[in-house]
Amino acid sequence: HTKLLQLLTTKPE
Amino acid sequence: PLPPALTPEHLISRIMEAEPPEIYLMKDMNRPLTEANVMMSLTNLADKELVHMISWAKKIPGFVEFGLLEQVHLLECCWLEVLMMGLMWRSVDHPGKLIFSPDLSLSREEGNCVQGFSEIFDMLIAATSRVRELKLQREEYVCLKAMILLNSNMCLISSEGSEEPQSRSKLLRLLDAVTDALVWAIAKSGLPYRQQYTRLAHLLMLLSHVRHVSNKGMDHLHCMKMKNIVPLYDLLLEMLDAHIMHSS
Repeated sequence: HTKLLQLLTTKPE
Repeated sequence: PLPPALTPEHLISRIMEAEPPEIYLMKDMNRPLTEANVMMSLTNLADKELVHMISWAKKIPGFVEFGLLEQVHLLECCWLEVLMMGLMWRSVDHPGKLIFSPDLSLSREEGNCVQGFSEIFDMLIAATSRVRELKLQREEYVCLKAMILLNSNMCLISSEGSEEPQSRSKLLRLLDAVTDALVWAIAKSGLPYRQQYTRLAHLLMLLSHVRHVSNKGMDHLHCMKMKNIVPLYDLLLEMLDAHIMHSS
């Protein structure tokens, strides 16, 4: 789940 | 995980603010309506919606307090249910049609071009009629969607030793808070007390249909992937594979 993890750990803009 | 000061009213307004924007397909639906074209458009749209769903989940109060793996697991379990609930909400004023996006709606007949779709289409249209019949309100809708997320792995979580021990009780507390918010939203309607709790039951019973259609849809998508009918986009593929892995 690379993409999912990446989106979950991205700080909101 | 909730700050104690968060009243049902505040919680609902936070969940309302978390709502994703309308997603457009942004290109003409490929015509003619062939199996490959329809599946291509629907999976393209689903992939875009999934990106917004992650942001939505992160804005549900308490969600980011869960461990990262717990967040992953919750989303992997519920994503198609959440997509379908949104689809039903968008389609509520269009009997007999499914409004996948403002620029992509399909009638039952148009959906028939995809093998195995008619059964799922009919179930979605029937569930949408039930939503129409219940006159679901926006505040109730957003609570139900949050409940789908928080309830998605309730019956899997205890069987997995790797979960942190407080995770389940955190989840239950948050689910209770969303339930309070839903009860508050129903009470606002001014219905007599007895009708308020029968309405609560009717709304929650919708969720078992959503779970059922989602499972059917998941099998269908898996089947389409196996038959190489449609190229799947990265996030959608990841979510599908995770679901198939969890359920097998």
